[in-house]
Amino acid sequence: PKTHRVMTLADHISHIITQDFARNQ
Amino acid sequence: ACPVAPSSRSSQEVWESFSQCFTPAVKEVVEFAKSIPGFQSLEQHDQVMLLKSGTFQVLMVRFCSLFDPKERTVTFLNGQTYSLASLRALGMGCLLDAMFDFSEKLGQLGLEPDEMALFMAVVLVSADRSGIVEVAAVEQLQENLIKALRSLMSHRRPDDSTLFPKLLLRLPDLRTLNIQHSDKLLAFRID
Repeated sequence: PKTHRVMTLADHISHIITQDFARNQ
Repeated sequence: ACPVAPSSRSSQEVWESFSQCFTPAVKEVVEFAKSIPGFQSLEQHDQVMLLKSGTFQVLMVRFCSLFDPKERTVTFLNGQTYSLASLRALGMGCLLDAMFDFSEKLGQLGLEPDEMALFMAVVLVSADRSGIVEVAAVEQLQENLIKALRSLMSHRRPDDSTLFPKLLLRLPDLRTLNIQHSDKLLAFRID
């Protein structure tokens, strides 16, 4: 099932950036 | 392309689709950053820190082209146009007002696309320095980018020496937008 997490936009942006750099390690 | 919900959808669904629209926009800023000459020679930690503190501001500059300050409308990439009033219903009223003001001021400078891109690079490397390890390297990159932007603009408009300082005055506006809004707006993430 889909789980929703509410966070600030700043955290949402940080999460995407962290994921991107981790993927390109 | 960020379609805002027709009235039939709940506000949660609206926020969900808005948050999902943000993900590709953020990824584009990351790719843009990697294309900035010198950015990838910074410490990777510092690249991540600059992106975390600067991406919202870069997005604000990018979104300016969607805003029509005269008509007070926003036109998304899919061609859908929304009035300020209809977007206010989503509770983004104060951010939208600030965005209209900011895009009006930036629009009045009449920058060319390459000047706007260089300005976004300056915005990114001028972001908050807390957490930066090699401050000197970031400062040097910032100086180089500002020098490049200044010479591009003065070469193109030799008789207008006021435009460049006016442009740099937008940086504090962006920082204010960032402080006031990036930690207020909520996003939904689906795992």
